[in-house]
Amino acid sequence: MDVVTTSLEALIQRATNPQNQKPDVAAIEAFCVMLTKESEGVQIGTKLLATHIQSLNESEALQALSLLDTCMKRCGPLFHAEIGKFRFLNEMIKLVSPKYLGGRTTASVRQKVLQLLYAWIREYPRETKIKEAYEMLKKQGVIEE
Amino acid sequence: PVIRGFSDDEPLVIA
Repeated sequence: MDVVTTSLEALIQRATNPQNQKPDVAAIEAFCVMLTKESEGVQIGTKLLATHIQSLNESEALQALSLLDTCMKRCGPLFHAEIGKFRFLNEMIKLVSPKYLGGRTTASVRQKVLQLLYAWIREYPRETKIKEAYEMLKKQGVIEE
Repeated sequence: PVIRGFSDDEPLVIA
């Protein structure tokens, strides 16, 4: 396992730790910096985020969604492009889809996922697959407007 | 880094 992966893993564990009483700002900051500074950091970081947002622990999942949102704001277009692929968006879809994990996802996690997708459509219009995913969720009745 | 083609993605999952 290379040092980038182990470091990013350690940082996301800290940043999304269910014991956190308040955001671990240092870990969040370091995760964002490492994700943009290290080659393959974006690919490794998005894989780790996909895993953590699907945590069975609601606090970990919510903190991971929050970290995801922070990274969207801080990590620039390369990161937006990676999140804007179906490979990642599918992991968010599974959280809200009753066919996949929707049945075991808490309402607050499902709501946060939909809020992020809705916000990103407006904030990152170039990532057209985000809108495609959102429209699909509407068509499938997962989202009632 | 690997030169990624346009197909560097998966199909959309249907909910």
